Amino acid sequence: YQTFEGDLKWDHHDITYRILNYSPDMVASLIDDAFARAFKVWSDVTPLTFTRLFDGTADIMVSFGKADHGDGYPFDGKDGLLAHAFPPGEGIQGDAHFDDDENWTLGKGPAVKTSFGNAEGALCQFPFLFEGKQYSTCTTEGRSDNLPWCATTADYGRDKKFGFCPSELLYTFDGNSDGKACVFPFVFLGETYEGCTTEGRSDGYRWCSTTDNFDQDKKYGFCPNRDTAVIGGNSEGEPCHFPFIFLGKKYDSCTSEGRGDGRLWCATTSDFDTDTKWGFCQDRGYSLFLVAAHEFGHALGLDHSNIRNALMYPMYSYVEDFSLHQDDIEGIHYLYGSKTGPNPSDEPKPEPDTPTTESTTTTTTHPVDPSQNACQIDKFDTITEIDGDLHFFKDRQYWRLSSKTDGKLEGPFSMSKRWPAVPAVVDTAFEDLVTRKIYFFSGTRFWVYTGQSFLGPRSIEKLGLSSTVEKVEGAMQRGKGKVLLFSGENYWRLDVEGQQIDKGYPRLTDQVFGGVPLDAHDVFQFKGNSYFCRDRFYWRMNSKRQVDRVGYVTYDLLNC
Amino acid sequence: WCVPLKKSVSVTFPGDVLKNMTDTELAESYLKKFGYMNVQHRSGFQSMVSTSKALMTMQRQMGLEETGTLDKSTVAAMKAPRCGVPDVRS
Repeated sequence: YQTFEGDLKWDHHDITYRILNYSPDMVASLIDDAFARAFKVWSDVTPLTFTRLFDGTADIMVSFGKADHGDGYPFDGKDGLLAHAFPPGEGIQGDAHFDDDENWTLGKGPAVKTSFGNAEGALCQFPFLFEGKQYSTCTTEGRSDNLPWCATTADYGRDKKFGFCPSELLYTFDGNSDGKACVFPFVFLGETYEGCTTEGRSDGYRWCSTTDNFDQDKKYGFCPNRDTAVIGGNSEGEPCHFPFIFLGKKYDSCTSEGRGDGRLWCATTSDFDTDTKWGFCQDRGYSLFLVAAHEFGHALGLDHSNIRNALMYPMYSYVEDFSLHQDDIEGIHYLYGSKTGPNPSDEPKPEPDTPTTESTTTTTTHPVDPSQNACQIDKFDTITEIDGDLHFFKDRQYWRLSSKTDGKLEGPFSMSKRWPAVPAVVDTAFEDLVTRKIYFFSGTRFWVYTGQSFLGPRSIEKLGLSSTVEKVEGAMQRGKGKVLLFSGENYWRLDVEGQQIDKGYPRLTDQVFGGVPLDAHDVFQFKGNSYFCRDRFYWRMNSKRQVDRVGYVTYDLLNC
Repeated sequence: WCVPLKKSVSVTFPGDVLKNMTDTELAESYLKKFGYMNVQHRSGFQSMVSTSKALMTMQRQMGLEETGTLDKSTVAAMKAPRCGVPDVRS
């Protein structure tokens, strides 16, 4: 193995990455997965962790580009150079670029992930049988809406399992239309277009308008390549047109006729002799996972190896069941050491204070139902420690387990008396141990109470949570001024003083809090233990991150 | 019983990025692109490495027989898909 001059490497172990754009060759979820698996190749053997960011600047910025893509190291069309990456450091250092004139697959021909249909997103099975005929590509046969589909088992007639193939009639990617499908015909610069086009772009990507008039609405998206799309030639991305005429003869499939290099090609119109529109047919393509694992090796500080079977060997070769070569492992261990347990997270410096907005909300107080018995409640909205007492919230009311009167349960109390601005259902709440401020989260908004005065509602995006987070389901104080916020399978670390999420988040909950339910509806910290609640149960994790107890909220915590 | 040999016609395909370089041109461009030749050192010193020596270095890096000549396996290796990061760093 080789490292770069001066043993360039990252000075931290929690590396971040961001995918800047996608290739039309595979659906985004397959590309996401290929990159995640490629990073896992390295995190499996080192103390490094890789966290995906969805905006801002990450250590490793990953993108696709063609020919001259802006870094002074142009790609070279199909084949030849596949990708490149820069050694660790600031700016373009650490970034990885992939040549989008290549045919990106999983290494064994078109990876066609279906959508809709009844196959739950399974990949197409090629060849498949339909009405006695074998198909090795998606087809519109049997449909009047011209949507390409495929079977996800070898025999559609027997299994009836199918899904729709990538098509601009179903969805687009990137652009500014949130994946909406193309609208045909559409007007662009006064011209009418019946299909995707590269017009107006210099990077050769095919795009379409997602309304009938781009000039007016400026709404667009990029067209996914169909599995019958040609590669290169003078019609990149256009589907083959079968049958087509070539030198007066009719062809129903790809051919190498007319070429000296034996490569299969097809026409993208019905008559090559008159239109000469063509491209290369789908081949096995290059495994995005394997090439990415190699490039990320560069982005971590490894140079090329001269061991032919090593991942860091410069030339590409497809491997079915990939595993890192000892040479690669020794190289990356030289830079970062071997895998150890989960790293203690070092505390970044607190951010300068950020201004907060005052807002007022009129509320009405709600009478409490004294007969409501906390022991009959299966699932509390949230549980949290305030002033040293455990509070249980449910539908505008709360109960308090007083630490002063040896655990006697008090309540119910009306929330609107003490925190009038907070809505009926609280997803989570926590008291900041430094300022004694109380944060309430409901849906995508939050309120901050200091005694009787409050700020909010404000959007959780103000804290740096991404717009995809629908609600914050848990909060766990971590040392002075840091709080972990949980949602779904992820968690973020909030710098309370700076009111901002720390860099390098989100992280996967189960990677750090192993053994707790990933669908916990509530998470809180109490007396040095972390509690993950799901329905009537809780999982208690001690400070050594061991789950040392699973029990009932009512019997064990409420002493019912 | 073999199928009668078809007379194959060679056609010009518009937009065909045929990299119709000679093997020597291919070798020259490859050795420069991946740092084996015309290495610009940090000091600005330009070391002119002979093609044969550059070929030997490349053949060693690729685990090929080190002949210093543009043999078949070396040409094939130069045409194979690969990473764009140079093999020899200046």
